[in-house]
Amino acid sequence: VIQFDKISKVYPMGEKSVEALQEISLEVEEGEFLSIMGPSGSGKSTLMNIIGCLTRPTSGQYILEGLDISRLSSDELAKVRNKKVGFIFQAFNLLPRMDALENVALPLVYAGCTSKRQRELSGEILTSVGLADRMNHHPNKLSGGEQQRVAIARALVNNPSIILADEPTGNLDTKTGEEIMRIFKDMRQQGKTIILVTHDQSKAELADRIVYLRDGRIL
Amino acid sequence: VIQFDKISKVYPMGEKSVEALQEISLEVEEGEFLSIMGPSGSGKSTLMNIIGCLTRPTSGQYILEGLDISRLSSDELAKVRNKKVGFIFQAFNLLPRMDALENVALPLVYAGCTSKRQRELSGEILTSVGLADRMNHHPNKLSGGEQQRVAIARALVNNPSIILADEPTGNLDTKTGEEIMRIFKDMRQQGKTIILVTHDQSKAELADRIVYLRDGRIL
Ligand SMILES: Nc1ncnc2c1ncn2[C@@H]1O[C@H](COP(=O)(O)OP(=O)(O)OP(=O)(O)O)[C@@H](O)[C@H]1O
Ligand SMILES: Nc1ncnc2c1ncn2[C@@H]1O[C@H](COP(=O)(O)OP(=O)(O)OP(=O)(O)O)[C@@H](O)[C@H]1O
Ligand SMILES: [Mg+2]
Ligand SMILES: [Mg+2]
Repeated sequence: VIQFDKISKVYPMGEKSVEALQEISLEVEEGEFLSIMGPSGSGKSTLMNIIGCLTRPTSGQYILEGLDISRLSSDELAKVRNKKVGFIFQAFNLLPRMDALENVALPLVYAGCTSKRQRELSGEILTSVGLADRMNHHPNKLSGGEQQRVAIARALVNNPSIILADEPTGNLDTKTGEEIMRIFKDMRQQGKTIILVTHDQSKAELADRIVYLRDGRIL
Repeated sequence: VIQFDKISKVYPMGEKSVEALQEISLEVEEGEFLSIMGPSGSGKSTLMNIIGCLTRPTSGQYILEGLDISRLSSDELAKVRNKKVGFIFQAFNLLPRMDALENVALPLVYAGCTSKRQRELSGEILTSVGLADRMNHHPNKLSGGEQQRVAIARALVNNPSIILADEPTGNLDTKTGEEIMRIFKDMRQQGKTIILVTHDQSKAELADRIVYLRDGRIL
């Protein structure tokens, strides 16, 4: 469902440039649970941002569910992304002016759900990540791990077929982290494709396969 | 050096309120390495923010190095904080318009260092956390773990006597995380007081003592 052929990403920085990814080739099957590990700065988030169609590669070919991403316009890319991909950002990226319930409902707004249905689905998933008592808190009135769980809930609420989770348990205690991993495993049982970036070996080993990145290359 | 006597913190939230800390009593000796663990939302960051004089308790007494914090004005509090405390925030709190070197130099600007000395000390500590090649990057051009290391460097650059680290290794791979813990252990050898919030048991066990929080209380 995801095919990378010699994907590279270069960030221009004045005279120097950063080669964050160097000729990455990778295939992910539908319904596979893949984990990505590697040192800080090795290119994991850059790889995830390209898979999630948030940034374009500098060179190489990316085929997502049969679609050649380089031939799609920004609008078409946004449509594919909103429909197929649930993205859990390493920095959460919650909207500060909305409370937890409204943040989680955003993908449902894009999908054209009624506001009643939005509240129901958002409330359900926030309860499943342990935040029933924090639905009306804005991000700045939530703890780090609570914000992380709102970001997880938002990514899963409209049942996407591909889940991209960039270090989703870094701010969570062991028990809460395991509850989140259980949710991912349930989604995988339903045939979803999951790609998990983590620094936690015990989480990575729940996947079908682990890919290691170092200095922008797959080891 | 740090004495809490029945410290409570209540966040008002409309009709309800959140009792984030409930009658916390705690003593930390000078030169002690204390670790704080507990579930997400249990009050760890709130406790650290009160220790670091960033927020005032709702009730109870806090004595920092013999000073009764409730009797200090905001200005006096800021002076104590800048001089004695190095704070590593869970959300990093880097300034987006400055590069890594300028962010790290901020405590030295407050302390009245020359700009030459600022660049020397900041450069040295950024190199010691592995970021020699990223000094001119702004936060939005750094990876999550690189931003975290800039936040660590900024907290340590002016050699504070108390280091408050709120989950400083959540975005770091195992090897980089261990390098950071080694820096903390060196500082402890020099007689600094270190308080570390972490969800990682292996990091917590490097401390002299572990305190567990649950629902705003010490177990
Ligand atoms: N400004 C605020 N207003 C209202 N509630 C708040 C505020 N800040 C924090 N809280 C609540 O207080 C509780 C304690 O928050 P705190 O950030 O101290 O937890 P924590 O132990 O650091 O959690 P984590 O491990 O997830 O970072 C949380 O349930 C949170 O929702
Ligand atoms: N916008 C940018 N401009 C320039 N360099 C960048 C930019 N974004 C990232 N980088 C650099 O590219 C490299 C890879 O970044 P990336 O965020 O993919 O790493 P990562 O593996 O996710 O790291 P971490 O585990 O710390 O989150 C880093 O060294 C970083 O400094
Ligand atoms: Mg990253
Ligand atoms: Mg916290």
